[in-house]
Amino acid sequence: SGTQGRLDGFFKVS
Amino acid sequence: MLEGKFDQASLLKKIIDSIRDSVKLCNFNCSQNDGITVQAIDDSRVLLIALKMDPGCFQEFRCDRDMVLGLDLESLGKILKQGNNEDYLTLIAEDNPDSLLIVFEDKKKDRISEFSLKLMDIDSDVLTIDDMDNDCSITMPSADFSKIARDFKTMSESLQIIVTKESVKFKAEGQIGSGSVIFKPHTDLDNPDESIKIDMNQPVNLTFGAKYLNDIVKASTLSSTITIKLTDKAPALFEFKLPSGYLRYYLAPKFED
Repeated sequence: SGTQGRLDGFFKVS
Repeated sequence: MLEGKFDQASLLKKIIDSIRDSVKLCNFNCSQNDGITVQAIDDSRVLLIALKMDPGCFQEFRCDRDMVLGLDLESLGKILKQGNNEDYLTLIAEDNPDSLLIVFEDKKKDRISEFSLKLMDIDSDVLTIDDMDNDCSITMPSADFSKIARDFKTMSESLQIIVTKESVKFKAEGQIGSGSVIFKPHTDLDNPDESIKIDMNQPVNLTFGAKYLNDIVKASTLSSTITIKLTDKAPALFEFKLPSGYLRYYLAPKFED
């Protein structure tokens, strides 16, 4: 049920 | 030099037990002002752990120079099992260390156990987490949330969290059927930790992977309450307070196909 989102789309890699 | 002494070994044991199933290798960043901080993301890049053990978590803490300790949590877990929960536990590292010294002291007997753990060079990217404006914030007993996460996982791979001003609803739909639990806000004056607080700017309806929630609720041993911050179409924050500092989990939601 549904596709699991990833964090990379929300938080910037520094 | 780093020297951090916990009054009870159980605190570090519980913290490591709460994160080692999600991340295997992580850097412990040590500094005089911030104590020990850790940021680590799981291999699937769905769950991020942010740990802050302020100097107040320790009975004694000194860190003359900022240092990074690269640790294999499985190995650290093996060593932590060697001490008793009530022992003093001291972490000691020289400047530019290649190993971490872990010392347990029994409070009643004259027994001191020392272990050395090899450190690793761990290459990990650090994610910048800006303070988000959240649509909702829920504070509730961690045992209640833990029970829901564990029970509903037996029914469904996903758990839906639906927040309105009047209530928070946890809902699961699986092959055998569906279920939901609704909590309404209430204040327990005798046992404040039993209270349920809901702050809502906007209603939300988010779905999370049950597997990840089950990893998160392992931290329920650390705090009797959990704070959950939710924002539409954004990662959720699950926070457990430490005696001084916090253990936070950021979890990406699921999206409709």
